[in-house]
Amino acid sequence: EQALVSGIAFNRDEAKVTVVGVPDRPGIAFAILDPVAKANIEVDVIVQNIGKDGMTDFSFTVHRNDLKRTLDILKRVAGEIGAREVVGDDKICKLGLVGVGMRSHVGVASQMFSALASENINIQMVSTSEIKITVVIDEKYMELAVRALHKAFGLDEQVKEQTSL
Amino acid sequence: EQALVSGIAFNRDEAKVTVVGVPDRPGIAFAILDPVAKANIEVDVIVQNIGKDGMTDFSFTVHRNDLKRTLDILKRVAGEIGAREVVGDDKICKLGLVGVGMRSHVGVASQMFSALASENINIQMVSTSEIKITVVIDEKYMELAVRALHKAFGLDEQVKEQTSL
Ligand SMILES: C[C@@H](O)[C@H](N)C(=O)O
Ligand SMILES: C[C@@H](O)[C@H](N)C(=O)O
Repeated sequence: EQALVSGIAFNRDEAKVTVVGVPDRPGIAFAILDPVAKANIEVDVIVQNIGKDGMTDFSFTVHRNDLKRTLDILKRVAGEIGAREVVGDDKICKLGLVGVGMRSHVGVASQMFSALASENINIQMVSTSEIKITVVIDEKYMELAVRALHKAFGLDEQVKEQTSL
Repeated sequence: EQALVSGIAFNRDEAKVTVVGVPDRPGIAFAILDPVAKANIEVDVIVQNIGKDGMTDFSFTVHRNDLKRTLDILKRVAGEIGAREVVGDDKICKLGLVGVGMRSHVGVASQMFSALASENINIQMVSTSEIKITVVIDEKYMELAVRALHKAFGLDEQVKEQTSL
């Protein structure tokens, strides 16, 4: 299946939050996300990687306006589940490479990572699906990153910033 | 936007690999994925969470048949980039909750996590997009998890296992 990149989505109206050092046992992801859902806070990208020594980190993005409310909830939850700390950052940009046939996207992902590396832009988070590769970077690199990706994938420069959530 | 879960995708023909303790600086994601892409190994879910003390972990899934080849490549790369270790595991099941309107998916995600928690199934990795919430669990819980999710979302039991990649 030939991967076809159809566009680049980007926005800087989100913030990332991470509950650091959560116990890696059943029920913890629910304990973190349920109070956020009950507070009607919309969540976008959710990322959790494998654990080590029985602990892992659990991250997700929310709308910037919801950062403070989310951190307040998570600080309470962190105490209840015995997590180490809660960190948040609203100086981020979420970049998405959208396309069909991403099933064969290892080449596309590596090309995306290469384009960001060539501009010395650090990738803070990665999450993928069949139709999209999403990365979180520092918001200050947004325009530079979007231009680098347009160039790398030969896309038309006319893009407007999308708002999400 | 009312989230609508349309189905559950699941398969146990993948394996997860993680490069543990990679330097969190530009160019590393490319250094990891480029040799994998050049070896024509298809990659599915890619997950990276925020770093700590200048390091992070970088994971992705490949077809089970590619696990050994992937680990061989990554062990070489890990040496070149100064990563701590490379781990792999093919005893996994990838579960995806598919639907539209996932933008409001915090409620859907928390319901999915609750269903898995109620069966005491540990979530090893999480990755999401607008149309899908993907988790990695131990392969031995595949049937139990699929049944629990069908029940939680009121879906028709008739599902057949999908092969991916
Ligand atoms: C960390 C969290 O995902 C935990 N492993 C769970 O299953 O809920
Ligand atoms: C870890 C890796 O993603 C690194 N931050 C990079 O930008 O390549």
